[in-house]
Amino acid sequence: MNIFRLLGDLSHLASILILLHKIQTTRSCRGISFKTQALYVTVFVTRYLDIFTDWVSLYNFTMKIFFIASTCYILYLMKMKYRPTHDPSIDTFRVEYLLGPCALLALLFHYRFTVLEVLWSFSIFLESVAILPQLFMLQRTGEAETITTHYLAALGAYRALYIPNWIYRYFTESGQIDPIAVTAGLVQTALYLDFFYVYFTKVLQGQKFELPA
Amino acid sequence: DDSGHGHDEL
Repeated sequence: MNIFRLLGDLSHLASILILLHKIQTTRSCRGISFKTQALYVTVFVTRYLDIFTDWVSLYNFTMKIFFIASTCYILYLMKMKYRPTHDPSIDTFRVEYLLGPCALLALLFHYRFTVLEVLWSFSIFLESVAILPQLFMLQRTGEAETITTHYLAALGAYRALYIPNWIYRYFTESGQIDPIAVTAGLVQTALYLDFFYVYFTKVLQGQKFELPA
Repeated sequence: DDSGHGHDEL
């Protein structure tokens, strides 16, 4: 554990709490992509199957349970409790274009050819693109509630912080790198660059998040 | 040996 990794995980935790806070206080899931949230559940479930086989630490176990449970709860809020506030007609990204290639990549790139390891690879590839339906929705509507942008910023910060974490680990753990996680992580972070640009130049200056027409 | 990939990250 190093400071970048810890801050990254806390940022990830914060992003989920911000999203829950947004849904509960506005009593609405307007502006949130159900597809992205459903992809995150898929990511967490396929990646964390090892909670039954490998004990890493209490920290690791607790975070995994929290990520699975909280994201399932968000799906429940969107699909049941605040269903009328979710508009599927603007959440139109075709997730099969993500699931198919990620499954193929996982079959090609993995560390061991076992069910658990291939699913782990799948989850890494899928996480790297799971935000696309959300970003696509943002692009379509051209604007976002400020709290939604804070959610995305925290999520992006989590990914960005994993990069110095890997660099730190490379130098402190005798040249160890995880090529699958690093490659997918770089792609994932790159997807946030456009968003970050608008976030830093507008939202943090007190303006509304609006994309140029 | 690929035991370096212990998946200790979230």
